[in-house]
Amino acid sequence: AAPSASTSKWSRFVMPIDPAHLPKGFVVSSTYAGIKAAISPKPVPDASASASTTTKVSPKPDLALIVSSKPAAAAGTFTRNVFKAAPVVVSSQVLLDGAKTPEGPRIKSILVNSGCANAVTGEQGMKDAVECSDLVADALSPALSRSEGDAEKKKKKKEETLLLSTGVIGVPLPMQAIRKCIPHLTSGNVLTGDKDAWLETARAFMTTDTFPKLRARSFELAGRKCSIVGIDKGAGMIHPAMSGPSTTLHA
Amino acid sequence: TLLGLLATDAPVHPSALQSALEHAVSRSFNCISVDGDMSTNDTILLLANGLAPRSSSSAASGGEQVKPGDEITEASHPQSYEAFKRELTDFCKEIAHLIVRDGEGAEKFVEIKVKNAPSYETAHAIASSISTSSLVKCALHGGDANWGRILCAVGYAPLPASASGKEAWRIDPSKVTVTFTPPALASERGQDGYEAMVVLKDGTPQPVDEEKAARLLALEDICIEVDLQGGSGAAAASAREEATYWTCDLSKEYVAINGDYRS
Repeated sequence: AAPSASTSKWSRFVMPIDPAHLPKGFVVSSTYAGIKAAISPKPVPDASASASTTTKVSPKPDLALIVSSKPAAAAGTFTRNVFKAAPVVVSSQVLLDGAKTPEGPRIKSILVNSGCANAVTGEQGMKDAVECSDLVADALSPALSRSEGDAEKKKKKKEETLLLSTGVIGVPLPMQAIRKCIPHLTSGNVLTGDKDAWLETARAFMTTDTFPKLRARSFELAGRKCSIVGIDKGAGMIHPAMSGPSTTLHA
Repeated sequence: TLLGLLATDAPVHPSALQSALEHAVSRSFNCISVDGDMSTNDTILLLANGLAPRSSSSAASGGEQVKPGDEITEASHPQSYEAFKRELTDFCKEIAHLIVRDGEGAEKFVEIKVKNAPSYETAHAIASSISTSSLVKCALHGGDANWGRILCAVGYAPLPASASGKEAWRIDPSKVTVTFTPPALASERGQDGYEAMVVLKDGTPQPVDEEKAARLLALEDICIEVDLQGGSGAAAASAREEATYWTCDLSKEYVAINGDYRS
């Protein structure tokens, strides 16, 4: 209830995360893939170029990966907008397919990008979304790729990775940039569960947001000491009316 | 676009996870608005890997326990499911509020509570209507306790169809009361001059102390309470449901940002 909003929102709403509140078995990674620069019709200001000669500023990450050490129970809510973006359709379908199995949807990872929404991108957008999912699954499960038949491999891959995209509508994902970054994101040397990595992941979600949105807390549940971490993003085009995975899918 | 990712080590089965998430989202993310526009990409994902360690205090606390390898479902662990749902809803509200605080050009964080409606959906629809009114949001940006714009947005809210098929429920204009209340933080701090201010009582405008109004609306956090007092028609006597929505003001900065965003 401060009298004014003059103080920077970053300094007021970005809270330090207590590592004790981070859930067990999750690791994250993020990188700058140059997604917006790759699709932009006009040059995107480069933070590193405009910085002073003495201070080099790294560009904000725009691609991030969240991995669970074991396949996790998964749930989702999605926009009711008729023009559902490709990642919305793919993720929704993965959850619907998983719900038909006795164990329910089990997910290993989530790939997030900002800069390009992969929305209203037609058949190519769907192919790109599926390829993103497959690339991550391949990189995280090389043994699986080698040992299993193509049909089984493809089925398992689709169940393993969910997608989140945000940014400009109507422009294809710059797949070359994404393909180049996925081996780095999935590397065991890069994936980590520390609080700074979570904050960088939260930054990767940002578009016109002025600060990363990250919170974590712990609670007791049925004899377990549980924790939850949450990241969200959004500053404009915000009036959600989401529902569970729908059988009415569009892209 | 709203994107959200939640990850927990709680042991919850996917079906229970889905229903808990839908409940939490209906009370948090689906109750925020910055500009009234729904994105093509809005998504909230929740993962639960069940790797939470046993609690050292769990044996003494009694209650439901989850065996190793087991997961909470609505049927198997009803109390734990309800507890998880409450925890998740509260957490979702916390991070949903950050979106509103960072609304493009936003300088105010506004909580709108609609009380004594016949259903949660009705209260939600009315709160949504107020939260998306450009004129209400401009008034709040200017620190104007403009109850007329609030009342107008209440009056045109698209209400859910009556399920009973009997006499439809209606908003009764002669019962509606609008109050600007001090935000919780100001109340907790015992700050002076932030008393609740009734601007419309039973449909009748009340004298407003402009000085007090100016102080209250100068705060970053603004709370508005709309009491329908049951309305009229079907179910009026038992109309006790409420919903809360969170929105922000509308500033020139919003236009500047979105006039420059290229697709």
